[in-house]
Amino acid sequence: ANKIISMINQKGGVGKTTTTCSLAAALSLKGKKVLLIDLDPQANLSQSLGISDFENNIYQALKGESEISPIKVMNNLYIVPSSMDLNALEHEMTNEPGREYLLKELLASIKDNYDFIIIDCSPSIGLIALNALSACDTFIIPVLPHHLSIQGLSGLAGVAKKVKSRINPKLKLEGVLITQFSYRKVLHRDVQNALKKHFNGRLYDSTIRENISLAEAPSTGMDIFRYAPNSNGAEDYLKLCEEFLSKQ
Amino acid sequence: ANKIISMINQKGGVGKTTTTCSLAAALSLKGKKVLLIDLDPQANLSQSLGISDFENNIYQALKGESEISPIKVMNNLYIVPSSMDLNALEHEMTNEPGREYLLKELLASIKDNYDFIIIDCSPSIGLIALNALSACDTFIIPVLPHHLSIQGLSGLAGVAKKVKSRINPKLKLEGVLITQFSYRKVLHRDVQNALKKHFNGRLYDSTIRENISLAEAPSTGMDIFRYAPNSNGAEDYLKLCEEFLSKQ
Ligand SMILES: Nc1ncnc2c1ncn2[C@@H]1O[C@H](COP(=O)(O)OP(=O)(O)OP(=O)(O)O)[C@@H](O)[C@H]1O
Ligand SMILES: Nc1ncnc2c1ncn2[C@@H]1O[C@H](COP(=O)(O)OP(=O)(O)OP(=O)(O)O)[C@@H](O)[C@H]1O
Ligand SMILES: [Mg+2]
Ligand SMILES: [Mg+2]
Repeated sequence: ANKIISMINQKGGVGKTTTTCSLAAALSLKGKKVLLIDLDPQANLSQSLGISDFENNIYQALKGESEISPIKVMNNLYIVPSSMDLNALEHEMTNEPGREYLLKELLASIKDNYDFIIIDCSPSIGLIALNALSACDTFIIPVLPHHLSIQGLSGLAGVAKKVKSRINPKLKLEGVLITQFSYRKVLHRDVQNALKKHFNGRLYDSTIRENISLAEAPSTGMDIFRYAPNSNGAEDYLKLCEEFLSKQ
Repeated sequence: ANKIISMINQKGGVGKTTTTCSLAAALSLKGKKVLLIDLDPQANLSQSLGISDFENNIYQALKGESEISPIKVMNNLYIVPSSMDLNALEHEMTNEPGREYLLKELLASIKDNYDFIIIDCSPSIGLIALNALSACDTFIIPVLPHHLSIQGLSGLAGVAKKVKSRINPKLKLEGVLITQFSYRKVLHRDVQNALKKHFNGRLYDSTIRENISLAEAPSTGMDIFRYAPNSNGAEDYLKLCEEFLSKQ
């Protein structure tokens, strides 16, 4: 596939990191070779996979201070960790020509070594998010089934449209995923129906139920399949992975 | 009191907007005059209170293009709405001397008209967050009782310490609030105990339970007390308000 995917939504706490980590782990268990890029200065993805050594991180690679050298997490799963210094990137690159292409350039030389590269983004629409949208083939938007979570989607769509027309003509929406979904709640079903109408075939049929194991797993440094293989979280992300693969 | 309070946590989706909106509404019902500042370009706070006209927004006031002119939401409750343009502020102010003091300057002339001014922040630690921490007397940190939510607290504490020593010597932590808390979940109790040890007397005894009414209210443009006065959300935020006032 050699596909690069950004996990993006400027709304906070919608499950970007949890979905990046869980989908990547599921893909690697199915024999796909996956590289993760942690573009969030909070480094939640790196922490969730037990990485505490941020030696060769994505900030140094974007600045050209070091080669990209992924850390092996487990069979078929690699990561380039984050750094707090990413917070400074936006300022440092103010006058850099083509500053939106830094990540695309970086990934070009290693893209063919992986089936999928998945980029976890921070909750913002700044230079870092623009780099992700410029470098990727498609993007996934996780959402909570809440009003505030769907409010910002038109803003994100507007940015994606500009990136597509000016920087990355092949950019497409991979899918929209509802996380922490409970079929019993009227609000959740209402939001699901609204998203179905708005995104047509791009809303995943698979939804992710609320599951405490997903909130516990990051403290162990293990993905959901290693931490709680029989949990609802593992079951739901496996289903998502199968639906995702069926659409490749 | 004439107190300015920032609601801040770079972790996304922890309840910053919900707490700003609900605490402010509770304070206004108790006869306090409250001004809200929506510093998040997503404008979730403005939307939650039914404001759709962003004429006199905080971006224009920070740029000096217009006077600050709050919109009345209801008795004792006013708001200066957000603007998408806030995303550009960081770049536009790159070379502005004392760019962290813009908000402090703006609020100085109106501070005495209100008992409390509460600033809702976006999930980031950039120029906008620095303006909030420079302008406020104290700050409140909402957290989810999850591992990922407490990971970033040391980063936030580090930034607050620098602001205190270089820009705003009076800056203090008002309190830490656990949202979407369920006493039955072991993870939640573990996180609560860890926060109690770490923050000493600054962790609020009051916690906010998960309550679907809080996620529904924003679509109506009403705060929780007008939308669902008998809900757990209204009860919990009323208790928080009383604990908050007892500590003034
Ligand atoms: N299905 C789920 N059930 C229970 N908890 C979940 C679920 N998905 C995510 N969480 C928890 O909810 C919180 C938010 O999820 P996560 O950090 O993945 O969101 P995010 O969009 O990456 O946040 P940010 O905007 O800060 O980057 C985390 O503490 C995570 O552990
Ligand atoms: N106690 C609660 N029970 C149920 N839902 C809640 C509760 N508190 C907040 N929510 C919902 O959870 C989501 C996240 O809350 P909110 O938007 O207030 O967080 P935030 O920290 O302001 O997010 P951001 O980082 O994007 O600014 C919202 O959809 C909100 O409606
Ligand atoms: Mg994240
Ligand atoms: Mg918010």
